[in-house]
Amino acid sequence: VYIKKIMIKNFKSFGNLVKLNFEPGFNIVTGPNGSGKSNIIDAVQFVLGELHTRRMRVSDHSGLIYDGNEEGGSQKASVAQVTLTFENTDRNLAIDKNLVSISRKVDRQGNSQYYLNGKRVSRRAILDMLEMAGISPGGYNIVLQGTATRLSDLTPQERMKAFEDLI
Amino acid sequence: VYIKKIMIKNFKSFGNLVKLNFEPGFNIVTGPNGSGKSNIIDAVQFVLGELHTRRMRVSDHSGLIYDGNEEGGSQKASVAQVTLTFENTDRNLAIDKNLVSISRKVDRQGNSQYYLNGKRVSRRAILDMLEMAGISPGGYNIVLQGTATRLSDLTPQERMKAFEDLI
Amino acid sequence: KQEHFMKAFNEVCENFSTIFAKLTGGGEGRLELQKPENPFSGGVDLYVQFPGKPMRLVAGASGGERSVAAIAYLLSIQKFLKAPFYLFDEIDAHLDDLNVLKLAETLKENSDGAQFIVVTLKDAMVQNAERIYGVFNQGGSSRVIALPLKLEVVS
Amino acid sequence: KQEHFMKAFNEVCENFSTIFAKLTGGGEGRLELQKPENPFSGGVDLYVQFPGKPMRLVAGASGGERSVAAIAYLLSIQKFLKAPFYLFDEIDAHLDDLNVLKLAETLKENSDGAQFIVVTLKDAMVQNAERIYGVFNQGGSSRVIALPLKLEVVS
Ligand SMILES: Nc1ncnc2c1ncn2[C@@H]1O[C@H](COP(=O)(O)OP(=O)(O)OP(=O)(O)O)[C@@H](O)[C@H]1O
Ligand SMILES: Nc1ncnc2c1ncn2[C@@H]1O[C@H](COP(=O)(O)OP(=O)(O)OP(=O)(O)O)[C@@H](O)[C@H]1O
Ligand SMILES: [Mg+2]
Ligand SMILES: [Mg+2]
Repeated sequence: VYIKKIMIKNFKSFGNLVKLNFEPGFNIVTGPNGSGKSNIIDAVQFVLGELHTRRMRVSDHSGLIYDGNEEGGSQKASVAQVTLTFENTDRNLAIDKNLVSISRKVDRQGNSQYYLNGKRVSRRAILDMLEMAGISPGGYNIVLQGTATRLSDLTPQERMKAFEDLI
Repeated sequence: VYIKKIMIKNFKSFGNLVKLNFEPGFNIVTGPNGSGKSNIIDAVQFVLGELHTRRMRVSDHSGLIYDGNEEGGSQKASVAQVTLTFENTDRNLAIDKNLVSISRKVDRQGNSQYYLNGKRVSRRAILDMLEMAGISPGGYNIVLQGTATRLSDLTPQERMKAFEDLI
Repeated sequence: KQEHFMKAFNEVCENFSTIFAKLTGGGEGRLELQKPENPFSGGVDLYVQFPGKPMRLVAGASGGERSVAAIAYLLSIQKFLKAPFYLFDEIDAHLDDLNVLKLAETLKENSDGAQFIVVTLKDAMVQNAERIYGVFNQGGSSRVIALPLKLEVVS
Repeated sequence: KQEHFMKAFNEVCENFSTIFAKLTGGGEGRLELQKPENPFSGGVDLYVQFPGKPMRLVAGASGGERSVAAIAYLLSIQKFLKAPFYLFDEIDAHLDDLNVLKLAETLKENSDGAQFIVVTLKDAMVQNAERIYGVFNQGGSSRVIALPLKLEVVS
């Protein structure tokens, strides 16, 4: 399993539909300050079911939705949507398909809808499926900006606890 | 007033006596990871009277003292000392001298001794003199590693409080 | 007390928008009292507008943008209340090359009558310095040498 | 449970010292149980020895050294429990040029059978990548283009 494609529309600074095709191996994302790099990582956390808006660096759900730009003429959006497509030839996701896509929409009141291969499902259904493949929104495999030393700064007890969770 | 000279001996990674002569203007300190750059900043906080060892990234006072290197043959030191010499031609420090030096020693039990121009004085005497010139160990003019966005991350109330303290 | 505060606040506000515009090549930075009629009962909001973007509270900006705003804020206080020296430890860690260059130029311009001691790993900062100190480890102990000006970052 | 834990722990320990040695050019990294006879009643200590320095607890190391140790620890778990993908947001911000280069080479070597998506502003990382995505702001909205490999960092 790996991330094959991410589609982002009206999520944070992504006012237009943006598609990113990824491959396995060593992918680099670069660009000027404020261009939207960390917002891509927030988009992945979001579609994996992250509930804490703090981890996506906003104070409430409406902060996740593109808020437009008067000068550029684009309007405030009312719904944000992110779709993530996994390559699943190894069947690590318990779905008998080569491509598995999950999707999440949110409106300005904070109501979320989740989709699995286009069909509406519960958040729990998505989380259970991902957990089997070792994927979760707050997993150790996602290192947010400014937290590079976090794994070194754990206390010995926290490190043991994290170890137990992993095994 | 500005920092003219810093002398560091057996403070953290400085096992030998090191002297740094600074000038006003734009001074750069650079070097590889782990070479001792942040320890120079810790040395300044230390001599200004900083009591919280956490701000100097150690768990207790003995962590401030050079702990030697068996391979290199150097011993664990028993006392760390930092001396800071200010250029005081503008007399912003209430001392009638062109050069004013403050010094602090600490032993492994955490006992500190403070000196002003070579004479033993109390910590309070040093802090009072420095405060008149707008110098304090935890001042806004010292930005520690990893805290560059701190002034932007304050809440509006914290920002007002910091403003009131400054005026 | 309130009069004294307002005088100081207005001066820092002016400094902030001037320095922020310089650091961002034309952006607009604003400090605003939440309760202008009774300042101490409210807080101080910090708004930033980066070129080509709408004005927003600084908390919603990116990591690099928040570093730029924090540095502009710090320098705007400096003009008002001159601290004898400034110690900055890798404040440029999350800045892109363009912002590092603008910061280096701004520090150089503001260094008359001030003392900046800046720890950095970035070439663009080193190249603008008036004095460079190289720190290195020898035999398990830190040493420092003054470097001639036209040198690359020690790595 | 304890048997299962010990098997996992020993494997991660071995991975950690191998990867730490590779990242530091010969340094020694060690994970140790505080209470080996009853592991769950104690914690896990992380010791690091950088070339030319004594062994010490990781908490006492410098910012860049702690980043290197954390990355080695993360990659040592990866060998044991392969996560389908890794997202790293500027984990190299406090690394000097030499450590950035070593990190880029290590990620490249470990990327068979894994997927790293790494946000960076450093040239040395971009030059080692297999694919580069450039993010930029146009008309107040973020866009992304796939960049040809031999390009400098967009700034
Ligand atoms: N709801 C929103 N609508 C529109 N723009 C937003 C929204 N939320 C955040 N932004 C903007 O998104 C921009 C990009 O943020 P992001 O943190 O992704 O930048 P970055 O590329 O990671 O930059 P840096 O290199 O500084 O870390 C910021 O300028 C921020 O103001
Ligand atoms: N009491 C001590 N005795 C000897 N060495 C120490 C002591 N305390 C800390 N050190 C060592 O000092 C070294 C330098 O630390 P410092 O944080 O100053 O590095 P730095 O140059 O700022 O590096 P970076 O670029 O990674 O931030 C570290 O390797 C650390 O292990
Ligand atoms: Mg970012
Ligand atoms: Mg440092």
